[in-house]
Amino acid sequence: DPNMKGAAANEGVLANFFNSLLSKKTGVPG
Amino acid sequence: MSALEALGRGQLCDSLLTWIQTFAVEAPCSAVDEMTSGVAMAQVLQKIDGMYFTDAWISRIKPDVGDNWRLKISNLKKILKGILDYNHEVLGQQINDFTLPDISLIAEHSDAAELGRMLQLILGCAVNCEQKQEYIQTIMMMEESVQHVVMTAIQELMSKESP
Repeated sequence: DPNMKGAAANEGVLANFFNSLLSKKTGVPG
Repeated sequence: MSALEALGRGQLCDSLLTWIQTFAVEAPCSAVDEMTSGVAMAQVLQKIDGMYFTDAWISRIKPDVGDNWRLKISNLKKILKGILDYNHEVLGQQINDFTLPDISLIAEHSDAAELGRMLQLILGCAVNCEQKQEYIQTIMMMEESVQHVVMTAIQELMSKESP
C-alpha cells in the first residue's frame, strides 16, 4: 500500500532526526 | 521561502503550544492570549533548567499582569534575554540571523507568529539542554504532524546557530 509506505518513510525521517538530536553534542559554555 | 514560512508561522505557534502543554506548568498555556504574560514561558524555562532559571530569576517575572501590556513587555524582555543568555552561557552557542520575536506585537496584539518565534527559541533550549533526552523523547511521542513542525522549527534554529 503506497500510503503505508509513505507513512512509514515519514516516521523514519522523524525518528532519524530526533535520534540524531539525542546524540548531538552540546557546545562549550561561554 | 523557508520551510517554516511555507508551513505558516501560525501552524508553528499551534504546534509549539501543544508542545508547551507537555510541561504541565501551573500557568495557563493553551491559547495564545494566555501566553502573552510570559508567566507560562518562564515556568517552562525553569523546568528545562532550574539551575539557571532559578527562583530568583522567576521572581522577577510579574505574575498578575492582566491586560497591562507594559508589564507584559517587561516580562517578555526578561524571558528573551534569559533565553539568549542561556544559549551563550550554558549551551555555548550564539543564535545569528534568526529574526528575534517582536515582543511588542506579542504583548499588545497577541501575535501568533511572533509568539511562535519565542516558543521556537524555548524549544531550542529544551533540545540542547542537559535533560534534552527527556524532552526529545516527549516530542517523539507526539502526533506526527506536530513532530514534523517541531522538526522543521529545530532545523531552522540549527541553521542559525554557531558555536
